[in-house]
Formats: sequence, C-alpha cells, structure tokens
Amino acid sequence: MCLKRVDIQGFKSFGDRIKLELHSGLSVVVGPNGSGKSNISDAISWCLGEQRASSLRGSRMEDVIFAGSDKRKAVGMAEVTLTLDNTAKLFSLPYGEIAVTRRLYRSGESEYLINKVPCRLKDIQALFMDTGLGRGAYSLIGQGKVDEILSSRPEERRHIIEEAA
Amino acid sequence: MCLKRVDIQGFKSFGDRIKLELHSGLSVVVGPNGSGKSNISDAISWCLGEQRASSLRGSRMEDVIFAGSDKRKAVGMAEVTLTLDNTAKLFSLPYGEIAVTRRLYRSGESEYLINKVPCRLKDIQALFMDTGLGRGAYSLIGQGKVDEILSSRPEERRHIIEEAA
Amino acid sequence: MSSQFTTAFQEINGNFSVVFQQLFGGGGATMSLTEGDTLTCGIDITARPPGKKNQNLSLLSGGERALTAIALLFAILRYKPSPFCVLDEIEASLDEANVNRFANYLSRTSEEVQFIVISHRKGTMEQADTLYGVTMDEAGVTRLLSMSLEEKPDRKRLA
Amino acid sequence: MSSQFTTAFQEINGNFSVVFQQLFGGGGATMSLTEGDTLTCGIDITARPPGKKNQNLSLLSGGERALTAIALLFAILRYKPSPFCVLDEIEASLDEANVNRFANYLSRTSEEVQFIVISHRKGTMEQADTLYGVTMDEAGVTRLLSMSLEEKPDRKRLA
Ligand SMILES: Nc1ncnc2c1ncn2[C@@H]1O[C@H](COP(=O)(O)OP(=O)(O)OP(=O)(O)O)[C@@H](O)[C@H]1O
Ligand SMILES: Nc1ncnc2c1ncn2[C@@H]1O[C@H](COP(=O)(O)OP(=O)(O)OP(=O)(O)O)[C@@H](O)[C@H]1O
Ligand SMILES: [Mg+2]
Ligand SMILES: [Mg+2]
Repeated sequence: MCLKRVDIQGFKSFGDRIKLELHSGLSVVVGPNGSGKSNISDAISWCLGEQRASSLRGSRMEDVIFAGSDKRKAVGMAEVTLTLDNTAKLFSLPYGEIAVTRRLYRSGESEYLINKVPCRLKDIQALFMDTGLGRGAYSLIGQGKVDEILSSRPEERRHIIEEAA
Repeated sequence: MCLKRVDIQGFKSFGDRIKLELHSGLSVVVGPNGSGKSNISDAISWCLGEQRASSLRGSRMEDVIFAGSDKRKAVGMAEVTLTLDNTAKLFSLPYGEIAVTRRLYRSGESEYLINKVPCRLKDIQALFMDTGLGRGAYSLIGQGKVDEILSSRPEERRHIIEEAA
Repeated sequence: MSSQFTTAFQEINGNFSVVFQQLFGGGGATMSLTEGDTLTCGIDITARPPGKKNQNLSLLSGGERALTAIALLFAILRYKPSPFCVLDEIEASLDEANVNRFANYLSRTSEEVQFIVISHRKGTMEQADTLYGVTMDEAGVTRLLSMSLEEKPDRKRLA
Repeated sequence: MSSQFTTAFQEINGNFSVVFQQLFGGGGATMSLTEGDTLTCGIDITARPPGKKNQNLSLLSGGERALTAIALLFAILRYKPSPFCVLDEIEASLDEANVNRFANYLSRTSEEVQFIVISHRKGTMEQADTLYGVTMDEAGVTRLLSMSLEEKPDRKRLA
C-alpha cells in the first residue's frame, strides 16, 4: 500500500481540515451528490502537480480555495498533503515515508514541500514522472472521463503506452 | 399521447422486424448493456430527419444498416416508421394519424414517405420544425448528452430558447 | 422575433427557478442574457444548490450538473410541451434521493408530455406506467420482450 | 525509446485481449499500430463483444465502451502497476451483471495495486475492504464519516 494518508484543508468544499487514513486493499468512497467525493480526487491530482485549472473543474486556480458557504466566510489558503509509504523504494528519495504538500494563497502565491522542506513544482513533478501518476497519468480517472482512453485520436493514444513504457 | 408505434427493420442491431406499441403515461425501456436500447432512440431521431451520421454514433450513414452478427449476414436496407396520433392537430397535415417512414439502401439511396406516399426529406423536416422535435431538438436527449444543455457556450444556448419560442 | 424570444426567455427562466427548487429541495437557479441585442446575445446560467454559494457552473458536482440540466429541460417542456420526449439514461449520475425526486417529477409531467425513457435506475423503473424489456438472446440481434403493463397504484395523484 | 515502446505495446496488447475476455465473458479486443515508424504512429483499437461482428468503436453501446476502456486501463496496470490508482465512478454506465464482473476483477487486482474508488453502485461497495462515507451535514462543507472496516468474507480468494 503506497498512499497512507490524505490531509485536506481549505481546498474546494473542505472548509474544515479533514484527514483520510487509508488501508490496504480496495477503498470505496460513497456519499450523496455534491457532498465532496470528486473534490477528494481533485485534491490528490492537484497535490501531484496538476497545473490546469480546467482539469480541476475551475476556470482559475483560485477556484480551488474554499469560497465559503451560506454560514461561512471564504478562507485565504488551500492546502493538501499526501503521505506516501516509500519502503519499497518506488520513489527516488532516501526516505521511508514521503509527505508531499501543496499550498495556494488567494494572492496567487504557491508553495510546495517534500517532508516539510520547501521545494519547487518541478521537484514534485519529477518525483511522480513515469510512475503512472505523472502528467498524462492513466491511474487518475476523473468522473465521466473513462471514455477518454478510447475516444482520443490514434496518435493521442500513444502517450498512454509511452507513460507506461 | 402522440407517438403510437415505432416499427424498425434492418436498422442497427434490429436484424428482425420489431414493433414497439406505445401507451399513454411514462414508458420506460430497460435491458442489459449493448442490447439495443439506445438504438431505439437513434431509430426515432433518424426517422425525424437526423442527417449527421456522427449523431447516430456512426462514421457514414451506411453504419445504420444491420451489419450482421456471428450467425447472420448483413442486410441491404434499414427502415423505420413512426406512427403519430394527429387528432389534436399538432402537425399541419389533414390526417388523424400520420405514419412517417425513412429507408436507406446500401447503395446510398434514401426514401422518405408520409402515410406511404413518397416525399422529400424537406417535407419531413418541415413537419417537425418548431415542435421541439426538429433540428436542435431539446426533447431528444441521447446517452451521456444531458450535460450539453449546460456546457455549450452562452451564444449556443440561445437556440434552445429559439426552438421553443 | 425578438419580442417572441424575450417572452419565451422570461417564461422559461421563471419555470427554471421553480423546477430547480423542486428538484433540489431548495437553493436557486437563473438565466441571464449576455451583452448585445436580443438577436445575438448569449445566455448565462447560474445554479446554487441549497446552502451553497453561487458558483461557476463548472464547479458543480456531476450529479448537481445533471440535475440542473434536467431542471432546464423540464422548464422548457413546461413552456412548450413537445409531442413526445425521448430521454436516454439522463439520471445515470444521480444518487438514490435525487433519482426518486426526478422520477416523481417525471411521473407528474408525463400527464402533459409523453415520455419514453431509457434507464437502469430502480427509482425510474418504479414510476413506469409501461415497462419495455429489450434483449439480445440471439447475440447481435435486438428483440423486444412482451410488455408488462404495471398496475401502478394511484400514487401518481399523490406525487 | 522505440524498442521500449514496442515491448510495452506488445505486452499491454496481450493483456488487453485477456482482460477484455474476462470482463465481457468472451469476444475479443486488440490494438494495432497505424502507419509510420514507431516514434510517431498512432494506435487503433477494435473491440468485439461476444457474438457480435467487429465494428467501429463508436457503434459500441455506452456500457460496452466503458467496459472496453476499463479493460485497457487494467491491461496497462497489469504491465506497470502504479503506486496507487483513483477511479471516479468509472462504472456508472454498466448494468448489474457487468458491475459485478468489474467489481470482482477490481477486488482481485487490488492485491497488486492500491485502488481508491468513488462509486454509487452496490456491486462495487460490496467488494470494498474499507468504506469511507462523505457528507455535507453542514451545507457547503465536506466532512468524513467514521470508517467502517468491513470484515469481508474470504471470498476474494473465491472470486
Ligand atoms: N472553492 C470551493 N469552495 C467551496 N465549495 C466548492 C468549491 N469548489 C467546489 N465546491 C463545491 O463542491 C461541490 C462539488 O463536490 P463534488 O464534485 O466533490 O461532489 P461529488 O460528491 O463528487 O458529487 P457527485 O456524486 O454528484 O459526483 C459543489 O457543490 C461545489 O459547490
Ligand atoms: N449497423 C449495425 N449492425 C449491427 N449491430 C449494430 C449496428 N450498429 C450498432 N450495432 C450494435 O448495437 C449495439 C449497441 O446497442 P445500444 O447502443 O443500443 O446498446 P444499449 O442497450 O443502449 O446499451 P447500454 O446500456 O450499454 O447503453 C452494439 O453492440 C453494436 O454492435
Ligand atoms: Mg463526483
Ligand atoms: Mg445506451
């Protein structure tokens, strides 16, 4: 089991901090329409380095920061941390556990951290490249997107094989 | 109730002639994946005058003619007839019942008939214009297409109101 | 043209906000005309599920978007019922509670408009007056099973 | 590059046809390289559900397309398992029988790959080792419900 924990705060509908502890085997997330399930998958994809606001269903990146509700005010920062188990040395870093953090402030400023040490977006994207989780990742399938593997044009399909090669 | 019957023969997966008798109220069509449910809705939209093969999930219009199966050969013609009740004078024709037929042969030749009398495609399209069933019809929603009402650009949404105006 | 368009727009917009509230059990939705004269302008849509802030349509969830689109469709049909309407699995992304609200609304509206609905969902099947089974017992060839005309309890009146 | 690509392509293609047959209970699927050298060519896909003729992918039904795409995804994961995999309602258009085949396959594969699956379907929920509930009891704010670690009977071995 690789992904041990997901911490989300101020990202999309997560007005309060939540901590998702994962276990081995098959994890299934359930809940009513609009309750925040796809927002969890957006949080994971954002933390892995997703740069296109449209892939996160927004028009500007600020759309991912909690905008408030009827009873709450908007907040100023979105933060997501993925805690990964690296005992199988899947990632080229000398740690047994890796915590990847991404922050975005309303000012537009971003921060990236690996095990609480500031780094650049490039470092995070390099970490996940060629693992199936990088850009063009086949292992993150958003809602309504399963068809895209088939419906892209023949020359677009080759990147799926290249990512795995 | 307006649509009384749908007769389909040689259209898509309808290797045998089928007759769908409709009743008033809510009709619900059920069945396993790939059994031919959406093909019924394609047959209706084709008979109403749909000219784009891609809206019928094909690449050429010949794709709508029964192509055969493991045990059957392909056929040479697709034919669909919609029998409509016109006692409420919804359509500008002097008949109490209107049967609209469309045929396509492998040769590429098409035939259109109203109450068994040959006519042109234009006559069929004129019959259904401004009723909500014409081109840009809001009352035929294909599988996975419900989102299109919202996702089109603002200037595209106006045709929905114009069709109903 | 433009006065016909304006009348249609205003009526449909009024229906849209009523139907949206019925389907979502609250909240609000509205359409507005973009810049330009009524012959060329576009239409903006805002939707606000109950208890939430007004947001960009694209931030709605899969189910919320489908339900908003369904509300708009019903709003248009209320203004101008079409002779019949064919809907292919439009409620696929709704949860149980929303499917039941949708199926109830559909059943009430089917007194004015003839609906032919393709569905896998229990809530929708339960509201059927007539159920049609489609099968491929011979691979590759579609056959219709005999219809079962359900004697629906008169709950329609109650819906 | 090109020999790595060719090996990956051949292995994934082999997996694709095996997994397709398992998910559909028969039929066949395959990928082929379009014209041009291995550095620029595209990939064509043909899929044939059991008992049917080879046809253009676009003529497949909604459920058949989704199941074919799922078969390709599993074929790639079999060749190169990724550290984890997040799937958001990918089985929404499948009927009961196909959901159960999919959920069985998922459960078997989850011994090699960690899956986090968002779903509304009963067949998928039943295969979960851990179920996470998401709610908005305060409107507009997502909260997690306590997990229920299901004691799954050892049916995984039986699947
Ligand atoms: N920046 C934000 N601030 C507050 N709320 C947000 C923000 N971005 C998105 N949301 C809210 O999140 C909700 C959508 O959540 P999500 O897409 O995760 O739902 P879901 O559980 O996947 O539902 P479904 O089952 O319909 O797919 C929307 O109602 C939207 O208003
Ligand atoms: N010209 C044709 N000749 C023979 N079969 C065809 C033809 N065109 C399409 N088909 C077949 O029709 C089937 C698709 O049927 P359809 O899309 O109606 O399924 P469906 O019942 O809507 O399924 P789902 O529940 O998955 O949406 C495909 O398997 C395809 O092979
Ligand atoms: Mg969702
Ligand atoms: Mg279908």
